[in-house]
Amino acid sequence: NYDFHDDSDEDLLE
Amino acid sequence: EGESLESWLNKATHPTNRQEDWEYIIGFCDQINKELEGPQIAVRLLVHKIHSQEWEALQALTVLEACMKNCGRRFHNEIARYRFLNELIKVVSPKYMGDSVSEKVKNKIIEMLYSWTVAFPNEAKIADAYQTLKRQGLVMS
Repeated sequence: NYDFHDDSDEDLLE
Repeated sequence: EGESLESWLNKATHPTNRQEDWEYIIGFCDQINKELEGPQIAVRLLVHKIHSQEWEALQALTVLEACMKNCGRRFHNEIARYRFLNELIKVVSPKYMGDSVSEKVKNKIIEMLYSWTVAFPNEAKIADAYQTLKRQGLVMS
């Protein structure tokens, strides 16, 4: 099935 | 039928729905599983509730726990992102919202984060977020 997978992410907050 | 994710979550976290909230919580999870972008939308809605006042935040965390059990891998993928984990860190850390948030909410978040490090040992980002809180002395083991 169509699996829109967006791997973008932010940096971890310190 | 056809209730939006937002209306399910609003009902599940509304103080006047304390008795029948479980019906709304399951309705929220079912709706997530029906929608292509269910997890992405749900996580954004949950963050907004978790940043609200105590009762709504605690109830949103209960909904989050139910989603982790009922919404599968697609939902876990959204939780294991810094984009979401940072929002939990903001609630707990005094550098952000921590000083104005009740201990009950902060402790529940820490407990949930810890349970995810155990349940998902290969999700490095979850472990990183937990370690960040531990380094800041915010985790009372």
